[in-house]
Amino acid sequence: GSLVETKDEL
Amino acid sequence: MNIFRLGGDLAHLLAIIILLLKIWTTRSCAGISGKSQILFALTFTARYLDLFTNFVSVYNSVMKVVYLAAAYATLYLMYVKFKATYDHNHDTFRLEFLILPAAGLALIINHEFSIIEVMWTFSIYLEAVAILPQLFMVSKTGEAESITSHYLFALGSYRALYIVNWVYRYYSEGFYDMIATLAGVVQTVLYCDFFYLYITKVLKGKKLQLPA
Repeated sequence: GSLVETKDEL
Repeated sequence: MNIFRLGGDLAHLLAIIILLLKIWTTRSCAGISGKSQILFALTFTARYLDLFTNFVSVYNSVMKVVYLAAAYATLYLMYVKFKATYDHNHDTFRLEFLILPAAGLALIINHEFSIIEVMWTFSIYLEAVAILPQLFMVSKTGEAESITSHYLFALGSYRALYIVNWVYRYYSEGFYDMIATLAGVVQTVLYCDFFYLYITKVLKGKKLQLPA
């Protein structure tokens, strides 16, 4: 489930 | 958020500020590749399409707005306000050679085939190679002003710190993103030659000049 978590980066 | 990630963001912010201040105070964008700046503006426009749909934190939203505003402000200074100082004769890299492969790859290798996800992936691939016109320009003229070197060093450090952040996140959270990590490694590797010259020359007070 990296799809959502990675979006907290810039 | 860990210290490496924060360090990466701040290095990125520092790079953007160095570039804007350099152009503003010298009233000149000599030695800066407008092509690379176009690619960065495109990168952050494609990546931050989720600004209004995916709220993460105030920090996250503010940084996105700052990066976007700075990218377009840089383009304005280069292509409008100080257009006469733009060194376009040395900025000859063909943008389509980077944009088209990045777009094609994003359509093939992505986490999910949706508009927002493909655009995010495109931005990751494009950012990895966005500095090439700038490095090409430095190699063409054979030198870079110290301030341009500091800009490039801060910009290169940003993704290098993100890699450390990804290693840290993998061990502490079990989190990893193969697309971001591989592209980030490519992006950082492109700076290696420059890092070497920066450490061996610029930090010793010499101008960055490429060996003949």
